[in-house]
Amino acid sequence: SCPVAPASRSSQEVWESFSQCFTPAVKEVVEFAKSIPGFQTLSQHDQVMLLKSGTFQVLMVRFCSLFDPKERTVTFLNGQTYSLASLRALGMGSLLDAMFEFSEKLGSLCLEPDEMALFMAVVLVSADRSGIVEVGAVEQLQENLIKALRSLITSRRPDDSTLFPKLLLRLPDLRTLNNQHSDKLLAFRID
Amino acid sequence: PKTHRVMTLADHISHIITQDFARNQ
Repeated sequence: SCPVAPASRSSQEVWESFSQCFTPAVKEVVEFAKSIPGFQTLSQHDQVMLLKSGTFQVLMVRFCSLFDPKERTVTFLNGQTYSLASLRALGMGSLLDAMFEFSEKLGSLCLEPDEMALFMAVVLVSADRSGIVEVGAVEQLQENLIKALRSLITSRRPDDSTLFPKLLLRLPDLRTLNNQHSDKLLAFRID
Repeated sequence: PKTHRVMTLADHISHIITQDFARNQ
């Protein structure tokens, strides 16, 4: 309800609120996944496994647009804005620094919204394969989406042959972010 | 006094996804 945490809110309350921010965001990734052509042709088991492995990375791409490098603030999907300083005080400093760095790199590619959406689809289906049963089906879907992304990007920017490879190089960045930060702790108040 | 459920971001994501699919079955 408050864009910037006032002094009257305890750090615990801010932390609870921050933790809650992820809930609607995760639900939106699930809805987004269902809209990816071919995703729901995968077995439900494999859909769940990809979402469990890839949602954090999709969120990292999605959250990039919520970073304001000039103001050094982050706005979450429930509309609340936190300064980097206040979030750092909650112990999220290393994650946020890594995300500012990632968002600057991704932002420099100046993707259009549809390109960003297709990139997020590629990110999701490129997630870790542990636990996937029908690996072939997932790989075929990944190949189709990468082809579509390449076609979209190169048709719009035929003179920039480096853009698509640079974009694919963001995939290992996302895996690193995932490995370093998905074990961060959140706290939810039990009333 | 308030009590908290503490979990990792990964576990929280897993929990939401499992709930969503169970709800839609």
